Amino acid sequence: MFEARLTSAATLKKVLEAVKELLNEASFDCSDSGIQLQAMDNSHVSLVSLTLRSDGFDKYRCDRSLTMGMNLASMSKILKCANNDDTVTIKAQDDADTVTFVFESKKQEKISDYEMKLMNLDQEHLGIPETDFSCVIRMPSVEFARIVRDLAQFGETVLICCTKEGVKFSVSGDVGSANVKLAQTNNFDKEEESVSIEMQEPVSLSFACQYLISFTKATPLSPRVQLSMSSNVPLVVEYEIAELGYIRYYLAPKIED
Amino acid sequence: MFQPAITSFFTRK
Repeated sequence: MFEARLTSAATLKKVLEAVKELLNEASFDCSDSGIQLQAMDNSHVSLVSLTLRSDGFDKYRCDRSLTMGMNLASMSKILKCANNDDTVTIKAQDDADTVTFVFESKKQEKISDYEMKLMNLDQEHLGIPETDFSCVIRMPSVEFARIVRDLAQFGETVLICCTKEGVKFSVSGDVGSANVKLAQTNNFDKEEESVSIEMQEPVSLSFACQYLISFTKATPLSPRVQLSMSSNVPLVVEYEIAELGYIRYYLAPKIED
Repeated sequence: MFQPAITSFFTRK
């Protein structure tokens, strides 16, 4: 028996929004410790890694580990039927070929359930090596989304250069070029608005804008985003999900032809 | 520029 309950369907809706642009379907691996998802996008350029810890749920029970392959468009249709403040419970029997989503309104006057067929997905898991990153940038997630959206208008590739002074995002294309520089702030009063940089050595890497835009669909999950970079390894874009877990996106850097 | 796959950085389990 698997059962996981969240008092706010809004969180699950946001999690789904954060992955469904990159993934058509995904396997949710459920165990005692929580729910995990690891999947590459269709073109195998980026990787999504989601962890929802069991202790972050309002109720969590997983008698036997199970993998639930879900079509994310179908899951999205179902979650649209929930109000943000509904309680949501995800249920499945051991070895089941369906999963059930139960939505309960705050006053319990409306209870709905939606059963969805599970899929057998042949998904391969990748081993992600531990990396000591040369640069770790933390900034407001809304600011990152804004920069990516603004610059993507002018080119397909963004160059991110990080030094101890700050981080520079640059794009060039047919129209011309654009640069956004963010200085490290010492804004101790408003930590949420600060830009902080931990740098071992400077890094310059190029990335496809379209993937960064997809990653920023996670912005509603967290006020902060963390970018971790080292030369010649994938960028990690991480959003913490308060008291529940995190979503990390890995993106292979572009290299010179 | 060339876009490599993520699998060229991470090993398959």
